[in-house]
Amino acid sequence: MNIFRLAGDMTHLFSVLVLLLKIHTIKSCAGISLKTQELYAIVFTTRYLDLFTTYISLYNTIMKLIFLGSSISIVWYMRHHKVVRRSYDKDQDTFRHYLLMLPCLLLALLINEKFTFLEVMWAFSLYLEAVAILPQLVLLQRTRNIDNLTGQYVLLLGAYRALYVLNWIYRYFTEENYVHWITWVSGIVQTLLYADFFYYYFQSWKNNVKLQLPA
Amino acid sequence: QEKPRSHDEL
Repeated sequence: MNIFRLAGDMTHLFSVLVLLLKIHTIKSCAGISLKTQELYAIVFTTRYLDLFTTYISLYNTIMKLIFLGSSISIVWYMRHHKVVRRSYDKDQDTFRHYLLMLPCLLLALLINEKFTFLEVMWAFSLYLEAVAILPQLVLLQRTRNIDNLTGQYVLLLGAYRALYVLNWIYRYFTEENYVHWITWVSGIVQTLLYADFFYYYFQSWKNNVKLQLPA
Repeated sequence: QEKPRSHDEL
């Protein structure tokens, strides 16, 4: 494992921890899109089906279980916890996220590394992850005041994606036969979606003002 | 022997 991959996994882990911290200690999910969290729960459930068929490493298994467990529990908290669910910006979080799923499924049926159930699900999870952040970005844009934890959550997620791109470049040059077009293209699309947010985040950080996205 | 695939990533 190279440093970019490890740093990418760690920023991903931290993003989840930041979100759980917000939910557990502040008992608030204000500014967090349930739509995006539901998509992530579906992304990890469909991608990690190979937990049952392939063993890669203890690290890999533990991380998969963490991402599965945390994404499902975040959805549960936002939907059912009697305090947390009251802070959910239901009226602002109106992105019709289920409409993203059908095109991703069709694309996965057409473009996959192998036409088997696990491979189609794997490709589906990659396509869906690429667009899963959209409801969150729309919600951020609608929310006037973005609190620090929410801003940091999205920043960490974006950093995780950018580090994975560096990891692919590194692996391409250091490993034989390491070519994965599906992962790369969907990963790059996903990273580009964060570019706008990054821009405004660093502007607000540089000028030391509260993060606000233009309407 | 098949090389490990992208599936070793998360």
